[in-house]
Amino acid sequence: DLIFGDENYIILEFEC
Amino acid sequence: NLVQLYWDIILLTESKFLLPQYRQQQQSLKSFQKYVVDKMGVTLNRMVKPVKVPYSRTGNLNTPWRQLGIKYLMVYLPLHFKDVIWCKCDQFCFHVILPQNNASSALRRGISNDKEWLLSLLELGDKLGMQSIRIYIGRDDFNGVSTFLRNLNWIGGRLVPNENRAG
Repeated sequence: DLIFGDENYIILEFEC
Repeated sequence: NLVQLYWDIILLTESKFLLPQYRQQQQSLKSFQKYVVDKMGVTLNRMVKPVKVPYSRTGNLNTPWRQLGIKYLMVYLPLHFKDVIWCKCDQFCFHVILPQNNASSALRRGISNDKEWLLSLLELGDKLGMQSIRIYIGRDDFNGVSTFLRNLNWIGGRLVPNENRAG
């Protein structure tokens, strides 16, 4: 599990 | 062959979240593959016996990227991106991983023409019955998305904090 990460990304959220 | 194609799509989409230092390590790739296969078993069980989870905008808990998807999609928007866009849906959220170093030419030029691909993705998310869409933009592509980020309020988006992995 620890080999995954979202550090690579800027995460944007929108409502559909 | 079709089953193999499905697995390839799932593994390629999930591999976008592998940390760079692990991408070349054979052992890590094996444990990654085992992890995804195991978790997909859990996901399939959940689809047979669905458990309702309340939707919340306040935290990542209900729509973590680390949860495997219920659907996986390869989206192609050739007018805006050269590469295929890897996507997955969980119960509520449409996760879209924008191709790294390959943002639209309009984005690169800093022209405020981001609306078209964003609208396409929002429409697709709506068609898929999703409540929200999360767009993952590579940090190394920050220059390309700075215009986009400046207009975030205007287009109704918000930044999601990264998960607390230590926690």
